[in-house]
Amino acid sequence: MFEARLVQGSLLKKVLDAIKELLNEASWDCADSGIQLQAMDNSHVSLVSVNLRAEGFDKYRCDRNLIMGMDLTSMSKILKCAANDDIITMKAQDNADTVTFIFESPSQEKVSDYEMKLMNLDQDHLGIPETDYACVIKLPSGEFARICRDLSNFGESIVIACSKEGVKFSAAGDIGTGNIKLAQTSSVDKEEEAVIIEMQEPVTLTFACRYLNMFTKATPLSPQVSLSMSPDVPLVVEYSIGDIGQIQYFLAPKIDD
Amino acid sequence: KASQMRIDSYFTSI
Repeated sequence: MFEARLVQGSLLKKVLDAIKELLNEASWDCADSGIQLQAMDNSHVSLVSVNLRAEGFDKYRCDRNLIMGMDLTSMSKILKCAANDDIITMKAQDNADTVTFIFESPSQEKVSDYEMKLMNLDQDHLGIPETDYACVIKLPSGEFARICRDLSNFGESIVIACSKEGVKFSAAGDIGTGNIKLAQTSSVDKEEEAVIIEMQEPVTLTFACRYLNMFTKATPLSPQVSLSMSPDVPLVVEYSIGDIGQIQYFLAPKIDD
Repeated sequence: KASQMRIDSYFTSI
């Protein structure tokens, strides 16, 4: 028996909004410790990893490890039926071929349940090595979304250059060039408005705008985002999911021929 | 022109 109840159901709705454009289908691995999802996009350029800790749920029970393969478009359609303030419960029997979503209004006066068929997905699992990144940039998630959106007007790629002076995002194309520089903030009233740069060595890497823009669909999950970079390895874009976990996007760089 | 790398050329299958 698997059962996970989340009073802050809107978090699960936001997680789906953050992955459904990138992934058509994916497996949710349910274990005693929580729920994880790892999947590559169709072109194998990026990888999404979602981690939801068991302690983050208001009720969590997973008697046996369970892999729930889901069509994410279908899951998203079902979660659209939940109101933002609904309590969401996911339930499945051991070895079941369906999962049930239960939505309860805060007053408990309306209860809906939706059953969805599970899929058998044969997905590659990748081992992600622990890495000490040369640069870790923390910035407001809305600012990052704005930068990606604005620079997408100029070209297909964004160059992210991190040095001790700050971080520079650049794009170039037919209409011209755009550069956005952010310096580390010296003092801020609110922690989530801060730009914090931890740098061991300067790094400059180039990434596809299309993917960065898809990652920013996670913006409603968290006021801050972190970008981790090292020379010649994938970028990690990480958002926390309330207090219950995090979503990480790994993006392979573009390399000059 | 820069070419797009694939993510599975960095991480190994497990």
